[in-house]
Amino acid sequence: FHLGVTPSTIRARYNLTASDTGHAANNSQAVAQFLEQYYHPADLAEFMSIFARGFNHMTEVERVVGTQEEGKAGLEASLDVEYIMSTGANISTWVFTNPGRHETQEPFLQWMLLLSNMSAVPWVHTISYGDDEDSLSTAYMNRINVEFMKAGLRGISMLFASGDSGAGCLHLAKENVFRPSFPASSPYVTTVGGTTFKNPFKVTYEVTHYISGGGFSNVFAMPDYQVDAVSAYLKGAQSLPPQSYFNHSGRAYPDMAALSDNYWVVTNLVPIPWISGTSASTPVVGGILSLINDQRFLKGLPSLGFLNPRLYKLKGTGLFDVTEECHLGCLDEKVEGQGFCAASSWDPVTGWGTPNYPALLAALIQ
Amino acid sequence: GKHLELDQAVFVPEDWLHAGRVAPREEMELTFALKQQNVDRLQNLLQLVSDPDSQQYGKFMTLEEVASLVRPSQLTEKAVWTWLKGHGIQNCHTVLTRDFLQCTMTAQVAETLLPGTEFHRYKKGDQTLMRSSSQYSVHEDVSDHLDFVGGVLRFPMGSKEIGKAWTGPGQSEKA
Repeated sequence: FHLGVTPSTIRARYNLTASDTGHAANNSQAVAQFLEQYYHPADLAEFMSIFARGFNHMTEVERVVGTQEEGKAGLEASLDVEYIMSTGANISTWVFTNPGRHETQEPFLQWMLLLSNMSAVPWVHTISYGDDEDSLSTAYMNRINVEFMKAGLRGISMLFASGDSGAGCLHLAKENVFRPSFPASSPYVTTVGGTTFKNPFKVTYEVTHYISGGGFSNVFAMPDYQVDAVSAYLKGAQSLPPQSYFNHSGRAYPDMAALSDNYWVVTNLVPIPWISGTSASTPVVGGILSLINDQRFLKGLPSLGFLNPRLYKLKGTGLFDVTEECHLGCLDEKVEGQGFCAASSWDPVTGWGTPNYPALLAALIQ
Repeated sequence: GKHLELDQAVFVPEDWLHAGRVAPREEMELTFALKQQNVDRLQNLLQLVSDPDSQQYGKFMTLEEVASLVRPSQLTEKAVWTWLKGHGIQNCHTVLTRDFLQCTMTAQVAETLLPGTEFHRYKKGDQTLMRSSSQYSVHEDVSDHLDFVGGVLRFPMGSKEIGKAWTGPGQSEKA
């Protein structure tokens, strides 16, 4: 029985034991914040003292890149830092904070520039922000895509939240269509969706969280690594939205998922319940990938880098398949508020599923 | 001139309020994304180092090696620098990969450099931003050497997601 998701709940569900913490010297992980979102070191310390008993962890961020200004802590920033350091426990954690030094800077772009200018950066980055694909230019998205390729070639894993609007909806004059989100729709990042416990007060199996972002890109073609998985879903799904609502040949996301509902977060020294969103699931997965990197480093292996080609070859090994419920879509007569539904194996709501740490580690350590 | 991002939506998100035209002498910093070389090769290499069935799996490159792969051509760098210097812009800095250039200039110079722009200030709480209220173009001589210019049109991403991070009883009812 529990009254919301805490580090203990997550570690229990994903089979992390007390000894599953970081040990390697050269391991590191990072979260990136934009839009005047700051975390407070005191919040992190309080969070760890209340919720993170029973496993070895750090209580301080190793490095802040950028300016942590005065002012209230942001909920988003608190959430990201507190949870990446709970699953990726005892692993050196960096916070990139990009409020925009000049009034004409684009904070996200500024973060990308930083990565292009720092020889040594953490191996895993989690980012909980996104824009509607249709609001961005193709030239911009293509170039950001190349920046993700550059990071992948360096062995860096980029994780993005899939968004909190399900399939999304673009209201057009004639007919509505689903609305994919970028960078979640980039073929060169690992996108994380959201789940919730079947019984919200117990550590049970997981079902789709209705907000979990997912769908098909209208800009990027489906990469080779996911063709078989997505085709199997499209052929086997019991019910699909009308084809006019999505581009079935586009990059499909998310790639995997984690719990995204009813989190406890400490912000401005106050413990707050009921925090939800893929902003929560993304750092959880990030921390788990950092733990796997840790074990790989101890064996003299390189980092996981860009995970998707390997993730799709696992065909679900090491993950809990999420097969129940659907996410949100357009509220209209044709789809009546429903987007896609979870199914066995990969689906555009929860990807391949949620991590079963010991099994995923075994699959990714070879 | 030529438009680089004609399909970029030009709109002010509802939580940003207009706070007047930017004065001609006010300084701003724009980001120029220079065309990179060997993008196809970069893509192929990424596939090889990320595919567990490849012999190259896990053989990652350093930032310096990536830089030598994607660094813009001399022609690109020269064309962009000539264009900027032609407008009296000298205060620029680049990154290790040399594929981004950030330059400081006045609003007046920016509006001449990027025909079509008209810079305004927008406020959201304590935050202020300068953005153009209309599309930009660049001189034809540099249009093939740039991917886009940052800091002109896009508002910071993510406000939509943040707003939904808190799911209270209202959200549940909606669902």
